[in-house]
Amino acid sequence: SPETDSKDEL
Amino acid sequence: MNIFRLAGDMTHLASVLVLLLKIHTIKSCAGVSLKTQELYVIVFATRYLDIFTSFVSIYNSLMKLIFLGSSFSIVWYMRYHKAVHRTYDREQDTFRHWFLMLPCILLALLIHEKFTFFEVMWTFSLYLEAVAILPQLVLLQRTRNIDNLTGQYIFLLGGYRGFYILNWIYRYFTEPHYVHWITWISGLVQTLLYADFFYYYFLSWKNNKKLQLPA
Repeated sequence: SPETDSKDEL
Repeated sequence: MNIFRLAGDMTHLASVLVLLLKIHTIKSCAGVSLKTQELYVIVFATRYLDIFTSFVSIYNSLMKLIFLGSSFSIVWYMRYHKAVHRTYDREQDTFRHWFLMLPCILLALLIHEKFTFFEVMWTFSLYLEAVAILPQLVLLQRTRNIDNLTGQYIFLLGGYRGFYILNWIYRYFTEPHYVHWITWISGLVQTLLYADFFYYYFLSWKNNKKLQLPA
């Protein structure tokens, strides 16, 4: 889901 | 994870380690802007609000703790450690950094991916990080002569977002619907703010001269 992939970066 | 993002994170880690090394070993923060360091504390505090609620990987959580811990300890050293605090040039480090936060919070309230508390805080931290280096660059212009460690710190700090831009390009082409304009534009603005510093840093390295930014 777009939610997680944008938050997998520092 | 890709090589560009790993390089970016390692460069970012190296920048905070260089600064901690300088402050901890030679007990000096001459030429370092406390304002920029305080902005970075806010950047990480608002960026990593989900540190306990969303787990991505050991690496991700570990790095978040390192960035939070290092930014807090740098501010603590510069504010409360007697020997270090004495080397802080308060008269020169006068950038009104709280005024930087206001436009960032307003912009985050206007432009975000989702209107939730976490998303707005996360977006705020992106905008704030883009401009957090400004007090440090202004201080650099004033203090003229820059010691090597401070120069290296800024160079690495500028370089990490440059690697992230390569990471975003790579992910755009390899992951379908990986599109995050807010992240990309603020990351680009952040890297561009270092452009003149990189230019003078390269010149000083090429001519093997002390790094000096024009007044």
